[in-house]
Amino acid sequence: GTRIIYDRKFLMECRNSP
Amino acid sequence: RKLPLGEGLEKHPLENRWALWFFKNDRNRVWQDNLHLVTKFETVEDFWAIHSHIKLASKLSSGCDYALFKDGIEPMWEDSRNKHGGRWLVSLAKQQRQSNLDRLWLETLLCLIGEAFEEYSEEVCGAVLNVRTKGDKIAIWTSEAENQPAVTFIGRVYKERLGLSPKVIIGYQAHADTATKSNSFTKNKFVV
Repeated sequence: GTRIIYDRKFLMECRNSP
Repeated sequence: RKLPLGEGLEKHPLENRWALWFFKNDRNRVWQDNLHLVTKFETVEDFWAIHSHIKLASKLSSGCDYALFKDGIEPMWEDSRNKHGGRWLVSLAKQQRQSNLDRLWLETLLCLIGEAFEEYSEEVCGAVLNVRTKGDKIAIWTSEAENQPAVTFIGRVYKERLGLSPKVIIGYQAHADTATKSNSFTKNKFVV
């Protein structure tokens, strides 16, 4: 139950952060 | 979750460490000698750094592949984690290379690194992109073709994430069937 799941929105936001 | 690396420099760890592979077709060499490990990464930020520094799928020459696999699994049928598995295969029409390929491949990568298949993500081994003149292909490889609940869940989520129309049918093929086929047709074990 401790799997690290990232949704699409979060991953895309990380792309654009400095 | 964050790895503290100093102010403003946190990276977001992934559930798995991933290895990116590149295959360039050279008929004078055996298949395995054309397969190269590019790099490994285990954070969201490192994934984007790599993605922005390599060629887009649509810019690769025909005959080239990208593969993203969990660290420790080689992108070939023979690996013990792949041997009994299979793939959800998305075959693209020629004209989709310009219109769709980069988006579909990126979406595939995001499904993998983000663990989009929840508890069934354990079954995922990796994904392969084949750039081919006759039509490009993208596939997600899983480790056990007989695991119907996992395979069908992954297929349904994957199809939805790719934004494919309900009219489009994608099929799952066991590697054992692909490896022993006598022509270019491999039967689908499951479809979604």
